[in-house]
Amino acid sequence: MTIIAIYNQKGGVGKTTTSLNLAAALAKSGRNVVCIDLDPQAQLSDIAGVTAESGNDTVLSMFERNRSLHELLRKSASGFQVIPAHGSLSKVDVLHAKNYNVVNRLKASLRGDRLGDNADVVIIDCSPMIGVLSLNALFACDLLLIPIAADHLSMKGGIKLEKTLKALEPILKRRIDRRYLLTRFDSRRRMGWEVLHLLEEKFGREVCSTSIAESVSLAESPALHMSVYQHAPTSRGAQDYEDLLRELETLKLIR
Amino acid sequence: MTIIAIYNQKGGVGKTTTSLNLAAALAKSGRNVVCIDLDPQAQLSDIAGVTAESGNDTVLSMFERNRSLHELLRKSASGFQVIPAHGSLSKVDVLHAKNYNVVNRLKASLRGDRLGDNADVVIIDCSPMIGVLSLNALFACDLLLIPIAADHLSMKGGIKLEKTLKALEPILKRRIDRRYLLTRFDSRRRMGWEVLHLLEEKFGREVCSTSIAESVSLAESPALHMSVYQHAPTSRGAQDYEDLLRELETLKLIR
Ligand SMILES: Nc1ncnc2c1ncn2[C@@H]1O[C@H](COP(=O)(O)OP(=O)(O)OP(=O)(O)O)[C@@H](O)[C@H]1O
Ligand SMILES: Nc1ncnc2c1ncn2[C@@H]1O[C@H](COP(=O)(O)OP(=O)(O)OP(=O)(O)O)[C@@H](O)[C@H]1O
Ligand SMILES: [Mg+2]
Ligand SMILES: [Mg+2]
Repeated sequence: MTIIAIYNQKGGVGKTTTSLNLAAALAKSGRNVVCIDLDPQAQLSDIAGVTAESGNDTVLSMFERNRSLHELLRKSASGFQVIPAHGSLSKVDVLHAKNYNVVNRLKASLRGDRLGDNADVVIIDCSPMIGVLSLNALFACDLLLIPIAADHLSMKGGIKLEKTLKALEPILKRRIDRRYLLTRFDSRRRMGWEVLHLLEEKFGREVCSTSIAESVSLAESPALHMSVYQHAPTSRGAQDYEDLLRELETLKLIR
Repeated sequence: MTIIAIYNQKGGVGKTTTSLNLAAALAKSGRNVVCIDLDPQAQLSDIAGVTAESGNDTVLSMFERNRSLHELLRKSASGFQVIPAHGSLSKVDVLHAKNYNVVNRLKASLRGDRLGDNADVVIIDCSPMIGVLSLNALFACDLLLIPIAADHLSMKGGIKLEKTLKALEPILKRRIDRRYLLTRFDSRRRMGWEVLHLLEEKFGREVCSTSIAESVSLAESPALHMSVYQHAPTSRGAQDYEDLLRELETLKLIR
């Protein structure tokens, strides 16, 4: 079971878009995929058509009452299962901010749980906040995928995140395996190329060879409660996330 | 003194871009402008070239030690003054989450302070989190400007925010005066027009007549530590934020 966290503390860089479409591409390839929505704004859950009635249907009940993750699994129309989020999930960041053990709860739960029977790949969509929820995702993952939108403010966010990761790794006692994914790349804009070159200069082989193009199909599919594969399977966006999947397989980051 | 909060819980919709360029347009028009950076990620501060060495240089010292806001004012190269942010500002959200009086601190401080001698307009840039910091901005402002990027996920964020505001207003005992600002509008994309029509249908006269076009100059200026007026004064983005200023003046939302 491969656990992929999708995180960047910059807002609007394509975390949810990447979670949705990478999960859909994986499901399309025949794998069992589980998406865990760790954003109290529950956007991935909404898109997937899975509603949490209360915190009980979310990982909040794992934190509060030790509920098993596999009990929280829900079917979605996009080919993967979802553990949805709910507004009350933000309690976790508030209540546990000072409890240092709480950051390993998700990792322990993913290992001890029977989720492995259900899931080849677990994708965790995070909010931009670097709080208890996102830290749980960072500490639980085998791979951290960091979307960076092709603009300078997002690039700055990526550099800031790298400092945060360097500060966390001594606590974790290992390096978090990570890849930077350039998203919303518009090849006609000079700025996109500037950001790509800055990324490669700064992070070298940790930058995905695949970039996700700015592709309106990717922005349209959520309103239709679909992945790009259901909405526009021949679009550039659909192709790019498929290419990303191939790249992660080739690098053996996904089995 | 007019206090404008720039808030939307959706990430990457142009809060910081709007804070920067509306403040610069106001300063260009001859007004005294103060920008308060209420985002622990301090992006507005970075762009403006104003660094907080620690929480003491930020509104954190107002919350913790009752420091006067005018003592925190710093000059920037973009024509307005800045009260910068710092990572430690996120303490406010954690420490005070359960203290109901803390949400009025900024309002009290803006009124009691000598900031009014310095400032015709105060612009508050918020993080996407609906925590103690953002609530302080919402409760302190005369006008809430809500940037909505021209895509469906941002539209959903706007609808969610309206529910949040409706829940807050009984506590505040007044309606928060607000305007929705369509940003990153690409007139060639059908989706942009769809979002504009949905916005007008849902929020009517609360939608600004001015929309901010997708304009690469707006995305480039931050890396140069400039507003769009310094970087590309004849660009579409520069024109749009000037038009927004005219509209707010005409509506008497800014004196
Ligand atoms: N490659 C792309 N092409 C076109 N639009 C995109 C692309 N990637 C993302 N978008 C659009 O950009 C907006 C922001 O993307 P998304 O919501 O996935 O970012 P996020 O990082 O999850 O945001 P948040 O920080 O709010 O969780 C969405 O409207 C999305 O549809
Ligand atoms: N009208 C526009 N045209 C082109 N690019 C834009 C426009 N508005 C914003 N951008 C770019 O989009 C990205 C997100 O904008 P910005 O950082 O201002 O959003 P934000 O809401 O403040 O994000 P966060 O939630 O992270 O604070 C930035 O790279 C910015 O330069
Ligand atoms: Mg998201
Ligand atoms: Mg911002």
